[in-house]
Amino acid sequence: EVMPTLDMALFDWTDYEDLKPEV
Amino acid sequence: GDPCHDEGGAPRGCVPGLVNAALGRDVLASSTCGRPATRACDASDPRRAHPAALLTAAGGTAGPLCWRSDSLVRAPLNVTLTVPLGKAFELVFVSLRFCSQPPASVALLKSQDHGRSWAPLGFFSSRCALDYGRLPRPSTGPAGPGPEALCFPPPQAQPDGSGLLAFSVQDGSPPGLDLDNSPVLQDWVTATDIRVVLTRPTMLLGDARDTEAVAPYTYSATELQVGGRCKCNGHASQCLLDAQGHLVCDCRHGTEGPDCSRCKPFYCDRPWQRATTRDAHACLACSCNGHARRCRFNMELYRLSGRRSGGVCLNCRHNTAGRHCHYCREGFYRDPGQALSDRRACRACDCHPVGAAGKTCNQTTGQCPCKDGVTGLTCNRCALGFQQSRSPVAPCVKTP
Repeated sequence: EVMPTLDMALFDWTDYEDLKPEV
Repeated sequence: GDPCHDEGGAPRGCVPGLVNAALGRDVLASSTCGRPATRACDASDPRRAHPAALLTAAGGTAGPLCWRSDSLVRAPLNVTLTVPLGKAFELVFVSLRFCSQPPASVALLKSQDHGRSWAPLGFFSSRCALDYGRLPRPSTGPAGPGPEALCFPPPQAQPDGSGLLAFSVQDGSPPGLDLDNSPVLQDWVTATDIRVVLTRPTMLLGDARDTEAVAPYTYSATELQVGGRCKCNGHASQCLLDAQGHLVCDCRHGTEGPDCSRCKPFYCDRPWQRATTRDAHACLACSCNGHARRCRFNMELYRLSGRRSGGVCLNCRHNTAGRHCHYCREGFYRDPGQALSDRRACRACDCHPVGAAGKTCNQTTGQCPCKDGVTGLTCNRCALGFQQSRSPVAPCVKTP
């Protein structure tokens, strides 16, 4: 079974703004 | 064929042919007749001029054949002939033909630095001690282990009144030395310039007044020959004129310089060496897999390798790294589908910004370091039994 790739839109960056990658 | 490579293309020691290195070269004479003109010599009249150029001319001139000094009537009676050879040569012999009674004393000198300093090659006199402070040549040759300037008998007058000075550079060298294996002999035969000092005319031999005014005397000579090979240290079979008109070796074996005396910039995998008849000692190109244009030599690495390889590639390109640009730099991994020499041999890791724990992948496999529960070469998927969360710190959590 091949899992779907991580969906960046699902992540909540509220507490991790400094870790948020530039897209 | 190529004298510097065998039939299989392997390098082999090669040397330029034996030539008269003085032929066509300018000669500087400290004294030449004809200024002011006399009945016998007029520098402004080609039919009656006796310039020093006649000493090294190729021949075929319609005018006189011999150079002549001015009339010498008082000390100093020595006249100097200097021939710059243009570059270093390895001498075999030097000869000078006299057109009149040969001098009683002659000194032969060489320079290895284009005339800045001079060293004797030999002396020719029946009064070695008086003229040069030397003992006559011992019958056994040089007393020491190396070559030295000895004092030989003066050039003998021929029945026609002329004479010949002939010097073989081996005359000053002990037997048994060979050029391949003897640095002192290599140094002995090397010259960039030759100087002949005509010290004393024959007619003054035994004359106690030889430093006083005496009957006029004129030195006269032709055919100054300097037999030798263009010095290329075994790495060229010929010398050519470069764009500036300088004589230079046509260097092979990864060498360069007027005498092929250094390795070319990229050919520094081992130290430069003179070629011998048994081993070409070619300079080897650094092994950089096509990813670098420059390298440097490291003696410690060379010793550690058993004197096989000491080159270190500089500025590896195409995201490669290492002494030979043989692996991928941080953040890139080796693509097994490409040859190591291919510019696409190293691919970017492309680790997932959330799923991976870092940006650096395994340089061989390309595997990025994944966070718990994350899988895939770039860590871009949740592993079986995990599902994506909303937390970028723990992007995959166990499925309830």
